[in-house]
Amino acid sequence: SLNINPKDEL
Amino acid sequence: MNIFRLTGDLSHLAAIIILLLKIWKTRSCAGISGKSQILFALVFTTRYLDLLTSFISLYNTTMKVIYIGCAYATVYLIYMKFKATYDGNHDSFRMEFLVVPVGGLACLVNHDFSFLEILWTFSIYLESVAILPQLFMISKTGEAETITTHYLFFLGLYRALYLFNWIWRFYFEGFFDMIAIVAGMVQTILYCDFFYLYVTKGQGISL
Repeated sequence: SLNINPKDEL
Repeated sequence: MNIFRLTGDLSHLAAIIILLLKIWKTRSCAGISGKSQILFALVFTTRYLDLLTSFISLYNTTMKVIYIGCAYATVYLIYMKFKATYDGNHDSFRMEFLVVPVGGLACLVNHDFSFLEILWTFSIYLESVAILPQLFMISKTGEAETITTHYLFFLGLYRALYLFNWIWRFYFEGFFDMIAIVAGMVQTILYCDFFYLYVTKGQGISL
């Protein structure tokens, strides 16, 4: 499943 | 975390530190666009509001705080401490020409119409074009100091490395964020002309 838009990046 | 993201983050950090040190050591911000630096401060402020709402990791929090702190320190050095050396006449790009359309686009094209999500989207779009006042200034004066070109090189390299990071994450984690990817591609493309000059001329650029 696609994991869309987690905000763990900088 | 993969090698592309880590080196991307470190490249971004290097760019920010290079610029701060350059201004501090030379006691001058000549050739630096204060407007690009204001836009980057706005980018970090709107993107990292999630510092107040969610904790991801110590690394994540630390880097965010450093980026925000350095961005505001840079703006402070340009507009307050070394204001006399700021070349405002050549820094004539109109910030509203970027902020207003980007704000509109963030409201129209986003993952979720909520306050934090729209600000995050705004920051992604704004970051992709925030360097334009700096590139405009260089094209106007026709030159850039060696250290300024190093700053731009690491700043451009950072988003290019993130593109590889997103390819990696798509294959290995099923991660996919179209907004970040498209904006990241636009951002990287804006640096291509500069990359070419940096590699072929090596040092200080004069057009």
